[in-house]
Formats: sequence, structure tokens, C-alpha cells
Amino acid sequence: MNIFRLTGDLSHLAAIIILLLKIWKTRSCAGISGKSQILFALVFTTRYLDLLTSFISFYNTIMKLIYIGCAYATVYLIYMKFKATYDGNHDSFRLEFLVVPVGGLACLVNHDFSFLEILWTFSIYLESVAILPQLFMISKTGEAETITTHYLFFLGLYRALYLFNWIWRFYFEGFFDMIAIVAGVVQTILYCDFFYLYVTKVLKGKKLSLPA
Amino acid sequence: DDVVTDKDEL
Repeated sequence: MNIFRLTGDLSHLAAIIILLLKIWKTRSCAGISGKSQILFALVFTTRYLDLLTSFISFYNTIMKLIYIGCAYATVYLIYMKFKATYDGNHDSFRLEFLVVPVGGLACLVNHDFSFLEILWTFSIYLESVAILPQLFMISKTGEAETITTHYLFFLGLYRALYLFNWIWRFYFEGFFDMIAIVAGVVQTILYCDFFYLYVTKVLKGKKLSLPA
Repeated sequence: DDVVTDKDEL
């Protein structure tokens, strides 16, 4: 555990909690892509199956359970409790266009052709693109609520901090996982355009809206 | 074994 890994995890946690609180406090999931949230629930479910087979640390177990629990709670709020506020017409990204190629790639490029490892690899690849339905939705509506942009900022920051964690681990531990690194780079790049808008608009007190 | 991925990272 190094400072980048810890702040990365906390940034990820902050993002998840911000989104849950936003939906709960406003009693609305307007502007939130339910499809991205389904993908994140799928990411955590397929990645954390090792909870059933091995124990790593108290921290590890608790964080995994919180991530999974919050992901399903978010999906529940969007599709059940506050379903009336869900903007399904603008959330029109086709999930199969992500899940099917990612599943194929996980079977072809992985560290070990075993059930748990393929699902782990699938989750790494899927996470890197899981935000696309949300970004697609924002590009369709042309705007995002400020609290939604805070969520996206912390979610993007988390993987960027993991990149620094991997650089640290490479130098100090000789640890190196090409699959995680490449997927992490792709994931971080997808947020770059958003980061730019966040810094130039949202942090200066303006609402995030895209030019028509 | 280096084929098993790191399950400590989240």
C-alpha cells in the first residue's frame, strides 16, 4: 500500500458515495446513466469473486463489500425506487457493444485461462469503458449537473492515481501487470476531455454544458 | 506465481 493506491481507493469511494447521496438527497437520478451503473455493478461482481475463495486483509474485504453493495444500491435506486426520474430516452447506449467485445478480448488476452482469472480480466477491460454510456448521455443532453461532474471527477481521478501506484510498484516492488496498466491508461484517457471541462468550467463556478 | 493477478488491488 502506497499513498497513490490509498488516495486512489478513497477517491473511488468518494465518487461512489457522492453519486448515491446525490440520488438519495434529490430523490432523482436525472442525468445519471443507469447503464453505466449496471456495468460498474457487473465489474465489481466479476472482479471480487475472490472474496469467496481467499482472505487478503480486513481493509481489502471491507472495501470490496462496500463497492459491491453501493453499486447494487445505486442500480436499485435508478431502476426501482426512483425509476420515474430515470431518463431512459437519453440513456440509449447499447450495452452489448461493450460487453460482447470485452468478453471476447478477456478470453483471448489474459494471464491465465481459468474461470476466476478470465472474469477478473473481463472486469478490468469492462471497467475501462464502463463510463462510456454516461459520457454518451452527457453528450446527447449537452449538459451535466455540477454534482454529477464531481462524481465523474473523482471516478476519473481514481484510475489516474492507480497509474501512479503502478509506476511506484514497478520501481519499488518490481510489480508489473500489463493488462491492468493498458486498461488503466485507456480508462484515464477517456476522462481527459471531461477533466479539461471540469477544470475550465466547473471549478470556476459554471455549469458543465457543451457547445450545441 | 506470476500468472495469478493481484487481488489486493481494488
